[in-house]
Amino acid sequence: CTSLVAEDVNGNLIHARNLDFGLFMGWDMQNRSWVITEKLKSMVVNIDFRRNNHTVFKSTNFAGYVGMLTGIRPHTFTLTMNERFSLDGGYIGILEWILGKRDGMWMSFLTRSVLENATSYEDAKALLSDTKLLAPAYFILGGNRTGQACIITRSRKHSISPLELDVKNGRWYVLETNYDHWKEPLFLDDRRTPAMRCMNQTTQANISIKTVYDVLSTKPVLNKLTTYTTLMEVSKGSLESFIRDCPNPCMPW
Amino acid sequence: QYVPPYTEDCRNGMYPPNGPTFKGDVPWYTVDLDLPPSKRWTDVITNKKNEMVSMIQAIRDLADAFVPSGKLIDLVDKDLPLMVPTLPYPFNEEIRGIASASGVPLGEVVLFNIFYEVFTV
Repeated sequence: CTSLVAEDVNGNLIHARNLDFGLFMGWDMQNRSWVITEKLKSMVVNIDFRRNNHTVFKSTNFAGYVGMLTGIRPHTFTLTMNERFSLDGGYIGILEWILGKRDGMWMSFLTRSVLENATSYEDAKALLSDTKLLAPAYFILGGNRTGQACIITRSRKHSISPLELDVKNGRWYVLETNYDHWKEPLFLDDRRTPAMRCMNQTTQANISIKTVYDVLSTKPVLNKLTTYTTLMEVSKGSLESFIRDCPNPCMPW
Repeated sequence: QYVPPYTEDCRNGMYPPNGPTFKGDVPWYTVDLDLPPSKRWTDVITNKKNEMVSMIQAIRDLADAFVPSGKLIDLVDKDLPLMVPTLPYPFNEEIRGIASASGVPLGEVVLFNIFYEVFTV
């Protein structure tokens, strides 16, 4: 996955993501594609969650999955999550859960609760940073005011070295793939470098929904695992998603 | 990470989406949070039942490839439903509603919904 939040020169925040999933879960030699990834593409839906006939939040989901991976609370905040690998992983959380130690939260139920109940960027940030989890994760959160965006790197129990927008010092976007921002990504799976190169080439003066979509359409940021691309603008309360394909030759991940 | 043609120079002019990297728009549905949790996803699942069943079957095939005896599937179908009462409300009830609307065994809908934690294994 690749998630990013960028601030344009007018202080507008754009939050976008590629949802990549299905690694090592069956390779279709004939079509040169991942079996599960192709199945998931047909299950992608946009959902408008309403209460008292008003939109509470909107999301892009896989049908049948009640948790949230991509969502917007219009005019308030935007949220995506990327997978994080750690030896202190989900299997330990599941084991604890089965043994009756149930003080942690399932990742996707937390993101769903945040989108459904948090009423501000700060509120969402606190919940995503402090709630104990069953598995590690990256939460990429955008707010509704200039400078409000961060990458929350979560272990099961802690938030580690959050990375915030810092426009004054030149950090006008934050971008997360699936590696800790203070470490080099695995050289075999470096989607961060090409994505940052394209963002820097675009420059803040030209960043928009369109140019962000260009970045997420550039191989290997776009790869054989990419199921959908979502573009969100908190100030407009807009969310739009597109099913993706990566024509050969294309990186398998 | 510069291995053309698997990587490329920064694209432009890709929006509005079109061409070989665009496989289609995403349909919109409404989930009414005023409905009982077990009824909320009925619209979505009614429309996407076949796709969901097909995806679950692909995961079953994968599980059978790893454990040909079928014991892994048995474990999912027999034991995972026992977890449903331990999952937080309303998600447990929503998962029950999805299983009944789709006809997919409850344990397999649970597995789909906790896949993030399971996949880290």
